[in-house]
Amino acid sequence: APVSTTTQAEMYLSQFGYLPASARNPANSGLQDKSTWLNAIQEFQNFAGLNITGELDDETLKLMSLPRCGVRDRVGTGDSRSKR
Amino acid sequence: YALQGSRWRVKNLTYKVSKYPKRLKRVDVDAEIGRAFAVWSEDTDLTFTKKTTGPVHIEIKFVESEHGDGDAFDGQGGTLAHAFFPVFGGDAHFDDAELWTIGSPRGTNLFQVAAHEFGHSLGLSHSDQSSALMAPFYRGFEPVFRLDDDDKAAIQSLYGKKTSQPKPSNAYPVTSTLRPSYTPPKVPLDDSICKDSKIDTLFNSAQGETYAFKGDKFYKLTTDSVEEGYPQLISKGWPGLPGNIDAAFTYKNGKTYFFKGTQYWRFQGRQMDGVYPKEISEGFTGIPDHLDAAMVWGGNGKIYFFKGSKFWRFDPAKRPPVKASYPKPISNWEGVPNNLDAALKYTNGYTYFFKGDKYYRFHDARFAVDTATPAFPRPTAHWWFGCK
Repeated sequence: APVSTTTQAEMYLSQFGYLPASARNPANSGLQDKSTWLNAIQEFQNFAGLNITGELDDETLKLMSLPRCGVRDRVGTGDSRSKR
Repeated sequence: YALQGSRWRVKNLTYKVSKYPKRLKRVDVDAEIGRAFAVWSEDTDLTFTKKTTGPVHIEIKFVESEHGDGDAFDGQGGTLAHAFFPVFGGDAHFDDAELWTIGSPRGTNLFQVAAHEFGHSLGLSHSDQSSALMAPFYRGFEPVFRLDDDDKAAIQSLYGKKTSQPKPSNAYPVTSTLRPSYTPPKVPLDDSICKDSKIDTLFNSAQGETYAFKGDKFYKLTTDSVEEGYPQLISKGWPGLPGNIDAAFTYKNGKTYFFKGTQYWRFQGRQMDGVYPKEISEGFTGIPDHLDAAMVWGGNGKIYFFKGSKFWRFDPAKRPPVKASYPKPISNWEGVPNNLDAALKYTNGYTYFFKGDKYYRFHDARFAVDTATPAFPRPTAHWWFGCK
């Protein structure tokens, strides 16, 4: 199913390095200020080659629903996973 | 492309699969993993050696949910796999809740995802080029894989361009450095088609290329012989298609139909076009099973099927698609024998019929086998396969 809610989008953007890790917890989602949220969506849209609207439009949500690699997109945030 | 910032200081790397997926055979997984590494050794001096025990540079595991690295997998869909950059060890983990498949449009293609993950293992981050292997989103099964220039530039920026000639290896297929992209392993060149030129089927692709199928192999034909590098395996050229095909044709919709026994398959180019096989009786009502030959005849663009001493004309636009007056005797096609092996509307406008080691050229306007010197039938081996 496509990512259909803001909460799921927050978790997605957090998981792949566009939002701080705290956004993975839905209880913390309200703590994101508007510009952080907007920037995160815009960064994702920019990276994915979508129109940079800053909004969770259908195209953005559809891309978030695609199967993908679990390594974080953003350089500098994806290398925190440690092997052992 | 984007680089993470770390790379291996050696170019001869080792790997092992320490936990195999539950739904695939080990030998198949080994082959696909080998092919996936070969993607990265094609344009660099990197080598990858498979080990089964002891320490290795890159450890590969198929695991589910939480698996010890703090980054749990999420079940089918979503995250398919992840890998560690060189500075963190290079290991690659695949979510075993996915339906990993090989050479099939169903499920998730193991080769493609593994090649992507090994890019991370070598130091590549995600690319923002959607055509790149290192783009983060799975783009569906691609029967013919081609490493994007973006990926090539990325890996060469870390490990340099290839300087050595490729060495044969039993771990994975190695392809020539002269070829611009990875292609499936070829069957060694042989002249078996010259010794026994009876073929299963012949057809033209939508692009006008002519292919001959025989057993589990196929030949790409030039105007007078077989193109270099053939035969190749049908299973590699048309993933999901079995060998020993009875009949095939490409229709005006650009799709190629293959028939075997009671079933048929539809392909768009080299990719299966949906869920196949299906029963001939369902998709081609009125056409018998176990066909001898099929073709789209240039005279009227309709589909003709041949079996034994009879033929059927099929018009998908009509209901029923086969008129009650069919089947009719093949003898209506003056000079064409019964029990054909193949029929082909060739790019020169002629229709050709094949039986045993001989073929017949049919003159559509006169509706009879052509008169020429030397006479028809002629030996297929010489005229079609370039045999001496």
